[in-house]
Amino acid sequence: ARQHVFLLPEYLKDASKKMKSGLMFVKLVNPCLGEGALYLFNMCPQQLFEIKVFKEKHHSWFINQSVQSGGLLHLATPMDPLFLLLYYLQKADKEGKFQPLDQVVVDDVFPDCILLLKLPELEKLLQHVTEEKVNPEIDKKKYYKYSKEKTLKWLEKKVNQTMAALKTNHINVGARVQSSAFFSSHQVSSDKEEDYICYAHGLISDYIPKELSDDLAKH
Amino acid sequence: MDLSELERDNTGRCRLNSPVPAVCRKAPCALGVDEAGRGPVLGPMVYAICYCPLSRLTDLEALKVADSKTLSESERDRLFAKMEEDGDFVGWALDVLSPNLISTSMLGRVKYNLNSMSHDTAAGLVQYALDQGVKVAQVFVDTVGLPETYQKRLQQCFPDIEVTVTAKADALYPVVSAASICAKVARDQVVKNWQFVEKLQDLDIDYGSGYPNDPKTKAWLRKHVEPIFGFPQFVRFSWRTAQSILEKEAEVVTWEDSPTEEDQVGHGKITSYFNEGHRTRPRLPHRYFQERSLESATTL
Amino acid sequence: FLPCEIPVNRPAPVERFFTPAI
Repeated sequence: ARQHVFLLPEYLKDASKKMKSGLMFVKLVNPCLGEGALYLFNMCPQQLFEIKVFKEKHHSWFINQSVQSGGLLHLATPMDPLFLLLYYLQKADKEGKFQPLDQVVVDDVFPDCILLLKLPELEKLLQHVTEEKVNPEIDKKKYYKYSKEKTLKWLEKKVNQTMAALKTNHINVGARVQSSAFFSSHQVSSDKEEDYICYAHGLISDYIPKELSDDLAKH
Repeated sequence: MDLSELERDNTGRCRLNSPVPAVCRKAPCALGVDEAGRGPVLGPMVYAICYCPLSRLTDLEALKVADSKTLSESERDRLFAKMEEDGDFVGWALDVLSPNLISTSMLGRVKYNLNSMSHDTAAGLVQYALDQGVKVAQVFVDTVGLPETYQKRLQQCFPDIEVTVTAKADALYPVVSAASICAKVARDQVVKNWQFVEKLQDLDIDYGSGYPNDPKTKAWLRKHVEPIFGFPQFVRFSWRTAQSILEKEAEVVTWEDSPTEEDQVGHGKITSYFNEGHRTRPRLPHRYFQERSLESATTL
Repeated sequence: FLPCEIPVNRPAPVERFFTPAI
């Protein structure tokens, strides 16, 4: 049987002990490309993890008394679920009206997207990227509409946080010539602010559709 | 012969020697070089030197160290013991090259072949005798490869010594035959006491002579080939016999510098370098991920 | 983690043949 090697945050170790299906692999949309991608969903507390895979030629694993071909290494890292919600809100925006969330986050290709509706503090999250309305007569239900202006503000915060993290972690954002494999002990201070902004924008753009990435670049 | 160092770690090389007889530091000596285990696909190759004063060569001959090839294993053991007893005028030294050292040298990225290994080992042992203060006047060596090349090489190393490289030197010179006995005794002992680090299950040690054409040896190799790890390190992986069994029985393992198919096939047509028009290239992950060979997982 | 591709998934006597060294 195939075996996989996973790097997970320590605190997930006994997730599957707490609840039967404590940790689940789900196929959800890749918000940048619209295609499918694999995620890990922790049920309690609900938390979304993206899964990146380290893939390089000429690797394999010895796992206990067995050999596993491929040498893939899967890494699960927490991901802001708002990137996924945003994808659906933008799609629904074409209808130009306020809608209840459970009519927005539907996807017959990736039906597990309804898990996103169970996220704690969902309403707080949505305030970053939507206008909302409550309909007093009917059911006090909240209705949402994608707000480009709020979203760009939210993304700007993301870019700034990312820039700070790039600096703290001495990530080489300069010209590609210096391979990141050669970590210079002292960060090459020649990396200009501009490089950090472009690099951070590029990273964030891996999680949003192309069009929004262009808007963000202008913003 | 105390081979305990080798029994502790049999993956490298180890040098053994007798005490240097005092007389060998005063009188001009003859020194013979020979090896044992050059041909087998199993076990170490052992290089040995044996030396004694020129004036005592007849005494050495009297020990009946005739052409060692005619001696049985037990006769060699007895003669070696006798040489040890008469240690007041005979000295010896050995260099045991483990099968792992032979394999890794011959298969290394920079090839170090068996002849070069042999020549260097022989020269190393002669140098060792000189460093111990032995007054070496003449060296006799059983040839490996072309005698002329080998002779020239050794003579360059030791210009003040009269070097004779010849085939069948062990039948011509008693010091070479004595060296050959030392080498064979050592190799037999190492092979007999081989410690398999691989903790083999159902290990049978009936591997015959160890020579590639010995049916017992071939059967043993086929029985002990392991599809992922090849063989125990007792085997010389660089031997054709071993390699052909690996090619049949073992998994194909590719390394970064292994020649790949496209390397072999050669480059495609020149037009293959032109991009096919406006074909949309799949959007690549951000360079942060590319530089770390990371991509989004889509399936498990 | 091996620097070579062994293109199979199978049992292997790893602890008998492979002595990890730092």
